[in-house]
Amino acid sequence: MNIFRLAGDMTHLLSILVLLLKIYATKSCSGVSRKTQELYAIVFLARYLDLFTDFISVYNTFMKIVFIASSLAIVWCIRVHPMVKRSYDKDLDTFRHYLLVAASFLLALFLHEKFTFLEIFWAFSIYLEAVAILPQLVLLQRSGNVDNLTGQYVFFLGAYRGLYILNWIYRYLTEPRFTRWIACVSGVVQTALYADFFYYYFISWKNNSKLKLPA
Amino acid sequence: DELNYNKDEL
Repeated sequence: MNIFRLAGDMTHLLSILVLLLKIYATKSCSGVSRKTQELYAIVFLARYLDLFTDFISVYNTFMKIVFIASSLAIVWCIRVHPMVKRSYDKDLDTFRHYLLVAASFLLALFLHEKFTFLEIFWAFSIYLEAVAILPQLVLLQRSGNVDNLTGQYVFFLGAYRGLYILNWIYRYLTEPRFTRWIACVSGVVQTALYADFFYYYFISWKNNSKLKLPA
Repeated sequence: DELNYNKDEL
């Protein structure tokens, strides 16, 4: 494990904690896309099917369980918690996320490392994660104003992706066996989706003003 | 094997 990978995992965890904190403290999920959160829950459930078949490390198993549990907790809050549920604006969150699920699964059927149940679901989760942020970005763009915690949530998620790319470069240079084209290419696509958001996030930070996305 | 080696990330 290198420093970029660890920092990437930590910012990923931090992003989820920021979101949970926001929902818990304000009892509101305004500005949060339920669809993106459901896609992430599907991503983790599909990718970590290997929890039952492979053991890599205590750290790995622990983090997998944390990611599955926290993503399900967020979806539960938005769908079931009476106060949080009321703040959900489904008219803003209209992205047709099932299309992303269908397209990712189709792609996984054709592009995978091995034609097995686990490998297809693993590839599916990689493709779906790459695009899962789209409903959230569209929602933010629609509502224009982004509250601080939601902005930080997306910022930490983007930072996690950027750090994973550094991690791959590091591993590519230091580990002779390191080849994982599916994850790396999808990861670069995913990070590119954040570029626009990062640009406006940086501008607002530089001007010390509230984050606003152009319509 | 190679496949497992490729799955050590989260």
